Amino acid sequence: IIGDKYRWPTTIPYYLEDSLEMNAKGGILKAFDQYRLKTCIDFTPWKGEKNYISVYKGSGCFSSVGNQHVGKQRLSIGKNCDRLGTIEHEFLHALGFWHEQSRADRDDYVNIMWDRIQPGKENNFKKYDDKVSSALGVAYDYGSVMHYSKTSFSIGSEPTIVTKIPHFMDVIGQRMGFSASDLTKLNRLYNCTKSSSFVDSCDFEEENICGMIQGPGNAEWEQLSSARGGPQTDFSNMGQCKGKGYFMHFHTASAKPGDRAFLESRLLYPKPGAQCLQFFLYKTGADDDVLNIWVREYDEANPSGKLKLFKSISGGVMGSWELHNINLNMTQKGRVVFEGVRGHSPSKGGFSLDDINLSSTKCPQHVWHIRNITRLLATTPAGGKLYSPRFLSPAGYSFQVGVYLNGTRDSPGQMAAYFHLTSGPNDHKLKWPCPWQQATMALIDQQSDIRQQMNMHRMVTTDPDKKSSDGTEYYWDNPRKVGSKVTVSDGSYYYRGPGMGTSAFITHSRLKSRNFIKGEDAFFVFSLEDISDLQISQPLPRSAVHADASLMMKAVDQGARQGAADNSMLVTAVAGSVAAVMLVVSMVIVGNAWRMRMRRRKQESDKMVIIQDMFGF
Amino acid sequence: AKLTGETETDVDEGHDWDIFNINEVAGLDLLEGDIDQEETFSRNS
Repeated sequence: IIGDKYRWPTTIPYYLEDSLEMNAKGGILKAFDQYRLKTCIDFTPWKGEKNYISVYKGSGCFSSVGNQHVGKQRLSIGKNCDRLGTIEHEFLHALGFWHEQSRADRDDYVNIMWDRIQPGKENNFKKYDDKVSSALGVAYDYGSVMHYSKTSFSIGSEPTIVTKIPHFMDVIGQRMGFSASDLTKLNRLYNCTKSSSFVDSCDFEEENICGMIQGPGNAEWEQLSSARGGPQTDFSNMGQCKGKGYFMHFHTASAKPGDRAFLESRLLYPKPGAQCLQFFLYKTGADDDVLNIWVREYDEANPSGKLKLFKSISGGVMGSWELHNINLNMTQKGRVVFEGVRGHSPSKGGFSLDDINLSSTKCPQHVWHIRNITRLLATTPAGGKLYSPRFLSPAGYSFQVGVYLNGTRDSPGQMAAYFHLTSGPNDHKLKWPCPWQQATMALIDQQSDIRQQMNMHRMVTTDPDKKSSDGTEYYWDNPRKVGSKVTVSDGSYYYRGPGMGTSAFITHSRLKSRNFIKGEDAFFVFSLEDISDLQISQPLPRSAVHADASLMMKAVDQGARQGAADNSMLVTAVAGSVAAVMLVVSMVIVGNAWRMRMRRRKQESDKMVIIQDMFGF
Repeated sequence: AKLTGETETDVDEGHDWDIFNINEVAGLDLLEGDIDQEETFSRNS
């Protein structure tokens, strides 16, 4: 929307109202993280600023367009609106964006099928001319999270919007998250020059390897496009681009036992606190080769840097690119250091690194690598469910995710995903039914740069009060109580509780788009986080509390004054009544006196006795 | 009704809900499906 008056400051105050569902509250905070990662927009709890966004559970998902300067500007995240892409969509409205297909130039790109639109709904397909709305110099974007889906406002199931390039028919209406163009427009509108939480990304395609340096070891990392013993290609391009496709490799096979090779990032200045380091690692060396992840931090006491170890990786899966997420905690400027250490066992290869990303956010907790998903998609029938390994949450809950790759029997054609609690080693000391744990299931779009990833997220939250349909059992009770026994191939067993998720996690056409599948494989990341603290109302800012308090005081004061007025009126009324009674009594007395006087006068005149005027009282 | 490991709750109840469907079911008739129109930019419908 054109007009500076519609802009918010780049840090936007928000208030999460009590009416919101817990899963929505957690989802909104996740959406804010996406804004922080990919734009310069930040969100901060409302501290009394004049204008703020107040999010509540209305009867649907809706928002105003732009900053309306109304003080409390409401945005609704109602039932079924708690998808990450939907929340991002509504906040983009609030930030000043219309729908993509209402652009002035939309008729160049889509045909609106007027005869398929529900009668009376045609006004929803109007365009805004370039005096009202600007596309900010960005080309029409079929992949925008702000685009209508193809059957919006349709009488039946026929599309109301037909893209002029047929390929985009199944692209429009995506609710995964920001597209690259959405981000370009948002960053242009708010003059962003850098993001709030992104720190660095490197796919090692350039010769300068993103400013990384070789550290003080007796061996070195090399920039390669294939390595002896593997991998044959990099991860970013999977060898599909001639003359491209590099990664960093430490060939432990040609090093001596105990040799070390350091690869250090350029100097980084992340926000103090939690950071997430993500990268892909391909191991072909010995089991006892070790990759250490350090941070070298600099301060006045340590001008040449002080090393802090965050993770040591050895053994594990060999011969494939694996996603690693490592939580760091940098408090000042520093470098991320990858130290490869040659073990004593025979090695035929080494360590290979690609697609490194660092951001000031918490990492997802677990990775599920689905190998050869292309073959699984071709061979799994509808209704066939594939379960992840079991994982432990930081609070100690054990869980797993089950996916229907080809959908359920009732809704084939799209991937379904369900979260289950499972029995685990800590069950005896955990709270049951499991209270307010939010599970995030995200299918990773395997783009090199985290800012370009359009991951598909869905969240579900355990409500300890939720019961079975007959009301006899708690849904999120201990899986040993409300679950089924699952026997594993090695003879061990565990219990799996009931699941919660969605039959519409992702359509097959979207699954096959972008880089959800790369080199035949897919990656899910999962987290199970305690969101109990979101049950408590967001504190009101001091000014609002003061305002409330002063309003209350005013009310009390007014009440007191009113009371006083009431009292004085009562006194007046009583006094008036007393006076009136006294007056009447006086009149009666005076009247009586007068009558008696007249009678006496008459008697006196009769007796000729004159009595002087007497005081009545 | 007894809960088991096979029990599933589909939060989307078998639908691939988009914003417009959600608001339609809720009986909302907002501008372009999900825009809460303020007076300052009201349009002639």
